[in-house]
Amino acid sequence: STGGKRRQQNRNRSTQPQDGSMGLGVADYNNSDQKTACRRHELYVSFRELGWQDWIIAPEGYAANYCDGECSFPLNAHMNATNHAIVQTLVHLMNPENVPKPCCAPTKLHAISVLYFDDNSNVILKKYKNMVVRACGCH
Amino acid sequence: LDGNNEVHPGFIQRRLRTHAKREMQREILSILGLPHRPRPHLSHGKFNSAPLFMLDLYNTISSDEKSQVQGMLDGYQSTLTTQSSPLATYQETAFLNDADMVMSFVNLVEYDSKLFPQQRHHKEFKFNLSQIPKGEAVTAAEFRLYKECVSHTFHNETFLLKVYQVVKEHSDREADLFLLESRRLWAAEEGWLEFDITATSNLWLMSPVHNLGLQVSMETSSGQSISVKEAGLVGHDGALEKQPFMVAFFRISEVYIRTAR
Repeated sequence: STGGKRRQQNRNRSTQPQDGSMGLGVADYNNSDQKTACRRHELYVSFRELGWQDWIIAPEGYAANYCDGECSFPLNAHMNATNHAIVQTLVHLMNPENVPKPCCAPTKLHAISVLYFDDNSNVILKKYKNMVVRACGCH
Repeated sequence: LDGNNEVHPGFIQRRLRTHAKREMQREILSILGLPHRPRPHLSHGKFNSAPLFMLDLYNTISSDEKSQVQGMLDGYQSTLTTQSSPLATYQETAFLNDADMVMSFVNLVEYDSKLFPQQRHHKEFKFNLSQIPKGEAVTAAEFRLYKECVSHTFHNETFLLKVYQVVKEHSDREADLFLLESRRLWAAEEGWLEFDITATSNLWLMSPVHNLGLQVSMETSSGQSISVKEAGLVGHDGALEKQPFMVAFFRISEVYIRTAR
């Protein structure tokens, strides 16, 4: 997107828009960034790997998704999880090769239960049933 | 995760870089709503009675979630009573299903001896409920004691076990007590004893100054006061997996209004 901004400034400066600068199709845009294209990865987060097995009794870990590369749509105050997921889905439909689907649906997540110690060695079994997604899309 | 919560073998398991690790820790702690990483005082790295009991609850919930997911897939409903589960009674499993949090509390203090010559043997137990998050209400609470068989010492003897809530303490005489439950036990009995302390726990939660703990006393059939240890009740010097503890089931009593973004 920073690239776009620079082009935007160029455009302001010159009276004639450069050929294709604004007319770049999303596919072209992404092609030019092939090596940093937005990709979705799966990762298993092991609490043991984090060295937390002395206070998290169960589960052993959990599966997560994340993306790296230049995702087209930065989440900010103007775009909430729902809009982001919708836009990400639309762009994915137009360019499924380079733009992954949204990382999660903004409304419903898996319910998980976690069993862990607190500082006083009390044990807490907490059910996280209605988890609200704070951020969505491809992050 | 596939339909029954198993991790796909296809997931890459790779070491996190320290920066990613720190980010992941921050994210997980924020999801768990914890200000920092807890530092429990674990004895010998082994689980004592409360974590073992809670792990059983966790496995019950997880297997129920799996069978519910499976049930949805196959269209059948699971029933959650397994004889091996300590929560075999329907009521307790209903509490577990309804609860959004369950907490076990470590016993903070134990007195085995008589404070005043004329006082009967008793054992005191105290639990710190200050860690309970605001807005959580106790739906059920149990005090659990393990009793071992002592028939080799008290052949054919029965004991009368009494559990009291300490209402007021005095420096120069016995505390004021409120009898919660009395139960007759055989010397040969062995296993976990559960006592319903839901009302007491709610009082402690609403008015912490009244949290003066519990007292347990035992008498022989002839009414003679006897030390609870002699009668087979396991205390802080007994086996880790038989330590006394309290467990409480909670349900959020307030509805959180999510701020609009």
